Amino acid sequence: TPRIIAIANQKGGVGKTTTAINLGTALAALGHDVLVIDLDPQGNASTGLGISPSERTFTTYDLLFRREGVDVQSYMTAVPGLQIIPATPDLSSADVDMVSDPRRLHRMRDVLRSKIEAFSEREFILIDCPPSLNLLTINALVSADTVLVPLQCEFFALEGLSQLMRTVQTVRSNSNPALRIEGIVLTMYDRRNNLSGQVEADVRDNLGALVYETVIPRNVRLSEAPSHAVPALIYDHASSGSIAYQKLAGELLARIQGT
Amino acid sequence: TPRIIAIANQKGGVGKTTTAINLGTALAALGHDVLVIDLDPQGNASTGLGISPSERTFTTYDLLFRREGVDVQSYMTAVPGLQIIPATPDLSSADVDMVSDPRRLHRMRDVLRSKIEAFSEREFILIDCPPSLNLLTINALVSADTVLVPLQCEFFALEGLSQLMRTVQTVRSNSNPALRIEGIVLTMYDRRNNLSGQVEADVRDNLGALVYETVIPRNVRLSEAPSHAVPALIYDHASSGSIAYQKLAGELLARIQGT
Ligand SMILES: Nc1ncnc2c1ncn2[C@@H]1O[C@H](COP(=O)(O)OP(=O)(O)OP(=O)(O)O)[C@@H](O)[C@H]1O
Ligand SMILES: Nc1ncnc2c1ncn2[C@@H]1O[C@H](COP(=O)(O)OP(=O)(O)OP(=O)(O)O)[C@@H](O)[C@H]1O
Ligand SMILES: [Mg+2]
Ligand SMILES: [Mg+2]
Repeated sequence: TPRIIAIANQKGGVGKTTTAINLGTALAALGHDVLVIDLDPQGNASTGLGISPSERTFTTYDLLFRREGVDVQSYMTAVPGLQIIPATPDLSSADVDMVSDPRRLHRMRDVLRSKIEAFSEREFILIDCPPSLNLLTINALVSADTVLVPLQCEFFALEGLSQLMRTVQTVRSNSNPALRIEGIVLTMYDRRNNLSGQVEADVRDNLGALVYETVIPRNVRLSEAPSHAVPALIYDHASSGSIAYQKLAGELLARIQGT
Repeated sequence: TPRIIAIANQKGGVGKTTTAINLGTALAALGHDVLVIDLDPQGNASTGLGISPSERTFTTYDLLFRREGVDVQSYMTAVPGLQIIPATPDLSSADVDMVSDPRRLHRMRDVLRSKIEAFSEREFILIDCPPSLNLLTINALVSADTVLVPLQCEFFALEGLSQLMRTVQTVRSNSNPALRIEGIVLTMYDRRNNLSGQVEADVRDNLGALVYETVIPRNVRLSEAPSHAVPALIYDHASSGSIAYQKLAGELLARIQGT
């Protein structure tokens, strides 16, 4: 059965979607079968992987809310071995729609288990979470085996980390005892300014081995690629951003195999 | 009575908090009386204006939920004329706490009106919104006279703009007919890369006069200032970021006076 990794951080703009797209691509390029689930009503991962809004006829909203008698569908992307279940703006009503459901925290987990045959071929499921600790993100944490935390090398991004860790702890003690931290990856590292170095030193001091050796540099090719509807690994394979995500995939796999 | 401006964009990390802090500071420096309301459970605006977590005894959560018999308090900041009502993580349960309240969309508006004497001295109230179109952000849009939209010069940030505009339109037709767009400010503009120029051209073509002339450049002093718990205008008054926010304040005032 697949390893389900939630890519989460309630701080906005830290590189969750960019990590879901490019780490997913790098894992697929290494021969692994990967599914991305876009859990953000903004639908950025869906756009970044080339699924235009009009094509999104089976969505994460359908997965969560139209459970009976509907076959799970996922979409091919430009990357062999990488598929996606796209998101649409109607996902933003999920919180309100689920609030009276006694199993609202477990809805995604229940769905993924009940439709397990649709996912049995996958080796990885990456869930791209919205910038919030709302019911959608909690559902992802309850469903996941592990959580991967992109951490922007900025002061405000550090501030939210302890809140996120507390939430992971709460989910682990109440709903998903098996939940572990996959790792913390530093993103948008800019060698030109001291702040990045300070944040890195601070995070490695406090979180040690949880932090990947691989650091994702600030690299404009990563932010240009989505406008071409392809991952950076296809848009510019030799860019520093693409190389960093390939190294991250290698390090993630080595850690999994080492455990 | 004060002009209430919601600073909103559901895309994460686009500069909402940085704009609330530094535009607020620039308006105060020009002699206006400003209150920032931190509506984000992350509490970044509170931290950036020097209110440590342990000092936050009257918060936005109290403002919204402890309405009877409690006096509104706001905190002085390092900036004369600029005060803040800080946020704490308990604000993240606001969505769930309000869901059974028939006036849940109007709660903030009702509170601000019922406590109007506490706010009558203010000329501006800036509401720093979380990265989501949840009940908190809707409350801000229902309470506000106008909405100021920070727009990062990135492809994903453009994608969310039409969703935000639709939400503003819905709030205007259902709950707050007077709501207007204060303006759209381009943020993190990086002259070194083409993407910024493309986004600017695209936005000015489509939204014309709604877009401020003033563009906020990417400037590391803006991201360093919060770790010193002061606005960039105090941390480094002559930096390109500080100068840009002072120009933005001037342009905002000129537009208000011109209307
Ligand atoms: N390493 C990087 N270098 C340069 N730009 C980057 C990098 N990583 C991400 N970006 C850009 O920064 C912006 C924010 O990244 P992204 O959208 O992936 O973050 P997010 O955490 O998913 O945001 P949200 O909280 O809105 O979901 C995007 O425009 C993206 O293209
Ligand atoms: N013009 C700028 N130049 C450089 N860095 C900036 C600029 N504006 C904001 N930043 C930095 O970028 C990050 C994101 O900005 P900020 O936190 O203000 O965005 P936000 O929209 O409030 O994020 P969220 O969606 O999480 O609330 C912060 O670390 C901030 O210090
Ligand atoms: Mg995202
Ligand atoms: Mg913010």
